[in-house]
Amino acid sequence: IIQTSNLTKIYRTEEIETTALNNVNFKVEEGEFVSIMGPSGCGKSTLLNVVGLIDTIDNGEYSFLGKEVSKFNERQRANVRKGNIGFIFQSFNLIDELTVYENVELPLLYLKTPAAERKEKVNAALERMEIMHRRNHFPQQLSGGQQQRVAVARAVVANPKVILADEPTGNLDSKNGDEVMSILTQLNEGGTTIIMVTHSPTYAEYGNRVVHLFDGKIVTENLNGKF
Amino acid sequence: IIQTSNLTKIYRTEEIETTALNNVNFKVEEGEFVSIMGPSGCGKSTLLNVVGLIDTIDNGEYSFLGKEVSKFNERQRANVRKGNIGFIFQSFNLIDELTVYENVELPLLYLKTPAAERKEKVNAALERMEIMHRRNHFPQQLSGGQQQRVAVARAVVANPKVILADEPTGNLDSKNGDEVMSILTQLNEGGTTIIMVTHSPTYAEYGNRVVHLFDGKIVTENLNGKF
Ligand SMILES: Nc1ncnc2c1ncn2[C@@H]1O[C@H](COP(=O)(O)OP(=O)(O)OP(=O)(O)O)[C@@H](O)[C@H]1O
Ligand SMILES: Nc1ncnc2c1ncn2[C@@H]1O[C@H](COP(=O)(O)OP(=O)(O)OP(=O)(O)O)[C@@H](O)[C@H]1O
Ligand SMILES: [Mg+2]
Ligand SMILES: [Mg+2]
Repeated sequence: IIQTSNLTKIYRTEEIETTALNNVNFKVEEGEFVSIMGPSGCGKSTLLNVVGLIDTIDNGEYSFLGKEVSKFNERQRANVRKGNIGFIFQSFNLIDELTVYENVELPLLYLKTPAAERKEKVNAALERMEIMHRRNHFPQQLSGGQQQRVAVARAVVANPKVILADEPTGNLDSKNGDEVMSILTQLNEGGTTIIMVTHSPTYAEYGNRVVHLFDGKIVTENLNGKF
Repeated sequence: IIQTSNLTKIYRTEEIETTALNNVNFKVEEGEFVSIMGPSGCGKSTLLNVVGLIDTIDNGEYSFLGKEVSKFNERQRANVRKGNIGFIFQSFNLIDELTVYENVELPLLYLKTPAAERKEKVNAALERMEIMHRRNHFPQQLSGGQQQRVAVARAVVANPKVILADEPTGNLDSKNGDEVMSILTQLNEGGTTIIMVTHSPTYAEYGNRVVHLFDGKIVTENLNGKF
């Protein structure tokens, strides 16, 4: 479902050039649950953003769902993302001007889901993340962990093929963290491909494979014995 | 150094009233290291914001450095904060328009620290947090963990009496997380009072006391055997 070949991403400012991804070969089969770990600044979020077609690459090839997408423009990338990819961003990226309900509803609006079905799916996602009672609040009226739960609800509401989760439990206490992992695991058992960045070795073990990044390169991969 | 008595904070919107803090009695002696834990939404950030004079209270009393401050206006609270309190916010609250260097320098500008001394202290804090090489970048050009390290540098640069740290390691890998804890421990050994919110039981143990919040109330306190 995802295959990159010699994928390189470089950020350039006036004085410094940062190679965030350095000839990365990364392959994910449909239905996998892959955990990614590595030190701060080693390229994890960049890899998720590139794989999720949020960002472009400088060199290399990237095939998503059998299509070569590395040279797609923004509009083409947005079309491929819709309905296929759900994101849980490291900084949540909730829209401040929208309520909790509207944030979670947004992916379904892009997919032109009919109103009654939208309502049913949004309510189910809000209930599941135990944030229903706050659905008319704005993100700034929520705690850090509550915002994260809204981000998770939004990522799963359209039941995408692939979920990219960047530290989905970082701001959560263990009960809520375990609940997020439970949701991701259930989605995976139902066929959704999961790629998750985490700093928690315990949560990394939920995946069937753990990939270690370092300085923009994959340095080790460990199967977790689940395949 | 900090004493609250029946401290209550309520957020009111059109349809819902949330009691974030519910008659909290909280006392911190000078030189303590207190860890605060509790589930998402239970009032931890609210408690830190109130204790740190960022936010006001609705009921109760609050004495900081021997002064009753519960009825201070914003200007009075800002004056007390300066030089006394350093913050590591849960969402970092870095200023996007300032570079890394300028973000860290800001507390010293408020204190009217002379330029040569400012430069020395900022450079020391940046070196310590291993973010010196990025000092001319803007926050949006940094990874999540790098932003957090900048937030820590800014909190410690003016060597305040009290540091309030809200999840200071949430976005960090274990090496960087341990480094932040090492800095906080050293500051505490030098006399700085530390109050830290964390979801990590391991890091909570660095403090000499662990306070558990639940639904806006302190429900248990455990000494860690260090006093
Ligand atoms: N500006 C606000 N308006 C309305 N309600 C708010 C506001 N800020 C916080 N709250 C509510 O007050 C309660 C306590 O929030 P707080 O941010 O203190 O929780 P927390 O313990 O820090 O949680 P977390 O671990 O998720 O960061 C929550 O229910 C939250 O939704
Ligand atoms: N917009 C940008 N401009 C310049 N450099 C950037 C930009 N975004 C990221 N970088 C740099 O690219 C490198 C990789 O960043 P990335 O966000 O992928 O790291 P990460 O592994 O997710 O780290 P963390 O665990 O701290 O979130 C870092 O050195 C970072 O500073
Ligand atoms: Mg990241
Ligand atoms: Mg909080």
